[in-house]
Amino acid sequence: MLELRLVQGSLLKKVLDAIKELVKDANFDCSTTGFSLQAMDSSHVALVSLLLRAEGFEHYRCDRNLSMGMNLDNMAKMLKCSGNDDIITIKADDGSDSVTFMFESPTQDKISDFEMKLMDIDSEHLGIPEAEYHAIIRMPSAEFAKICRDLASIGDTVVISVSKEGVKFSTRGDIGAANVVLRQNTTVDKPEEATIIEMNEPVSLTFALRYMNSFTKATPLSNIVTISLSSELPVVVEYKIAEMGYIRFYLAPKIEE
Amino acid sequence: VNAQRQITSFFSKT
Repeated sequence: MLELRLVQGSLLKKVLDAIKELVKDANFDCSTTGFSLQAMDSSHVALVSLLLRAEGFEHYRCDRNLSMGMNLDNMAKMLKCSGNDDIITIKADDGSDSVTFMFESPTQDKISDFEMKLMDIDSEHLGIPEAEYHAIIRMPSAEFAKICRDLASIGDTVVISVSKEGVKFSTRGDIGAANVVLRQNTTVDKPEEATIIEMNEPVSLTFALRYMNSFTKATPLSNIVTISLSSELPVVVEYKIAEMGYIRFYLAPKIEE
Repeated sequence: VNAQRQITSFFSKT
């Protein structure tokens, strides 16, 4: 038996909006730790890792580890039927081939339940080793989204270079080229407006902008994004989910051949 | 020419 009650139900809608462009079908894994998901895009170029910790739910009951295969477009359709202030409860019985989403209005005067069929999904689970990163950039998520959007109108790939000058995002396309340089800036009114660049070693990597732009669908989840770079490793683009966990996107670099 | 690498060439199956 599984019963997860999330008071801030809108969080779940934002999570779905963040990943459904990248991944179509995925297994949600439920354990005593929390509600999690790991999935790759169909080309196996990007990977998303989601964790919503058990402590973040008002009520969390998971009698045994359960993996529930869901079509994310269908799940998003169902969650769209909830009100923005609704409490969402996810329920499933052991061995059941369906999951129920229950929506309660804040004043408890409207209660609905939507039952969704589960599916069998063959998915590979990858081990993600702890790594030392050459550079870690912490910046406003809206700024990162704007840079990715702007550069995608010029080119298909972005070169992210970190040096002691700061972090440079560069692209090149048929109509021209663009460079955006950000310097560390901690003299801001609010901590979430700061740009902090931690560099152990200079690093420069090339990535497909299409994927980066897809990751920025997670922007409504957090004011801050953290980008971790190491040569010879996928970049990690992380959005923290307040008091609950995170969404981490991993993207394999492009390499010269 | 830049070639796109895959995630599976960095992380292995568990």
